[in-house]
Amino acid sequence: MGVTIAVVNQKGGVGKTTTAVSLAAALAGRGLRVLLVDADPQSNATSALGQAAIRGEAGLYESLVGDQALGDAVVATDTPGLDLAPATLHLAGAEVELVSVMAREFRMRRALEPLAGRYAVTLIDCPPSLGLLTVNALAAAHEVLIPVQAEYLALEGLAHLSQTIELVRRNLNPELSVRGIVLTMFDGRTNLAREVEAEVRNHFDNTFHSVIPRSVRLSEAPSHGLPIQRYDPRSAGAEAYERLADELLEQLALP
Amino acid sequence: MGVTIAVVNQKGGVGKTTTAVSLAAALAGRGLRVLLVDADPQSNATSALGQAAIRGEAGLYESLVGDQALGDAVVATDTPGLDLAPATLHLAGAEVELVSVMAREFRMRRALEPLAGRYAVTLIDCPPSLGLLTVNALAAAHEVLIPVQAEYLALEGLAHLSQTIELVRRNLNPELSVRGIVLTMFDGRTNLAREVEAEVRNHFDNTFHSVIPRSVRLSEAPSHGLPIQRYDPRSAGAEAYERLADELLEQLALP
Ligand SMILES: Nc1ncnc2c1ncn2[C@@H]1O[C@H](COP(=O)(O)OP(=O)(O)OP(=O)(O)O)[C@@H](O)[C@H]1O
Ligand SMILES: Nc1ncnc2c1ncn2[C@@H]1O[C@H](COP(=O)(O)OP(=O)(O)OP(=O)(O)O)[C@@H](O)[C@H]1O
Ligand SMILES: [Mg+2]
Ligand SMILES: [Mg+2]
Repeated sequence: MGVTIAVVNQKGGVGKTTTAVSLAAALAGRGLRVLLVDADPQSNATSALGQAAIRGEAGLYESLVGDQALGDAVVATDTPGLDLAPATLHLAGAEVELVSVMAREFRMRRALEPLAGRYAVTLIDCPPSLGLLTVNALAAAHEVLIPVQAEYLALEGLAHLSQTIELVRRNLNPELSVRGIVLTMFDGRTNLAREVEAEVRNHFDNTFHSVIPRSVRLSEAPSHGLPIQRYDPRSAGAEAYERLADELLEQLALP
Repeated sequence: MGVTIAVVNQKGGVGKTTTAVSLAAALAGRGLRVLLVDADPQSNATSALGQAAIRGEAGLYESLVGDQALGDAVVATDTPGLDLAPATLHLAGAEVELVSVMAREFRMRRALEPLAGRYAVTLIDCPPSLGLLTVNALAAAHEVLIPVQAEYLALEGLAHLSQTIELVRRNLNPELSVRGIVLTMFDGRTNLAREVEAEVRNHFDNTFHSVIPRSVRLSEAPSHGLPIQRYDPRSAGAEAYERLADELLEQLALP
């Protein structure tokens, strides 16, 4: 029985996709079977792993709105041990279409249930909103990972995010817990980054020790369709996500 | 009769809020009366101008879902000539609540109509999605301004954004046109930024000449509740938005 982790933050551009992809690859690199679910209509995680967002066949959208088995849409990636449930272009319409579907918040949970036994870790990359796709991911997950960019505006939404997670825990998924906050795009030369770090560690005692530095190699990797471990394994970004994987595995007490 | 410009990009963290706030302040600095509408539930534009997201009183949410006059919610800011229609916390619920409201896509347009005569320029800061709030902004606007971060992942969504703008033009707002693309967070030292710039200028001939450099002063300004022109008027970021304002005014043939 594996663990499902939703990577969530409604603030845009804070490193959700980069964290989901890089962490998934780091965990697969340790011999774990990992599934990455791309629940963002932008399908950035799908293209960052070199896959094309599904046009014709069934994908996540068809499993949420229809009854298509998600397992049929799962593809292997270039990284051994890492599979992907790609986003489909129609996913953008799912937020509105799901509004009137029965048990709308549980569609993703139902779609993932048949796959749970196959993977040690399932990561869900979420869009920058707290709409029905993100609520579906929170209802399907055991834990939440919150990337926070070391910038002022990224702090603002954390209270709202915590409230939403609490609402989901009370109404949809009692076992949901916050695994932790990961500081991203950290530039230690600026006062702002250090101030934000101090503020975050002060308010959230489950902030990971590993901090992801700002590193241009991380932003280049998606254009090659490769996770950072395959694009530039010795870069500061790759090493930081390796440390994060170590910390996470220690906490999860996974091999 | 003023011009209404929606600042839109579903990709998160590309500089929509920073562009809307900085441009609004630069235009107000030239003696124009400017209204900034914060249509993002994160209410970043509201706090970047030193205001608090409205808790009790009526704001944009009440004008979209109810019949409250938006003019009652407009506040003056520290920048002379710049008014703000603040976001309200309930705005997060508007995407779902608007789904079953009559003429749901035109609620923002109706709310802004009584205010049109008072402002030379109205800028609407949008959330990182193509949901009903953004569609409302596109239906209410004459023009669209698209900030694009000089990064690979930011390129991916432009085709989807263009399609959505075309759909709105055909079904909701025939006079909508794209004013242009603004490259943001541009770090000329990286190949990636130069490649993205070449790609964008190649595909979109209405890309502004003015490019906004990556500048930590821009990301510090919101923590002081000030637009960059008041926080650090001689910074590279402030000067870049001044040039952008010049270019925009030339194109709009405004004084
Ligand atoms: N540590 C880092 N250093 C430098 N660039 C980074 C880093 N992490 C992410 N990036 C880049 O910053 C941009 C935003 O990151 P990313 O797309 O992962 O954020 P996101 O939260 O998934 O965005 P969205 O809200 O649109 O889903 C991307 O262009 C990415 O390549
Ligand atoms: N030119 C710049 N140089 C450095 N930092 C910048 C620049 N423009 C914006 N930022 C910072 O980058 C982050 C993202 O910018 P901003 O919040 O304006 O983007 P956005 O597109 O409005 O995000 P969202 O999608 O969440 O609405 C913020 O922390 C902001 O302060
Ligand atoms: Mg993403
Ligand atoms: Mg914004």
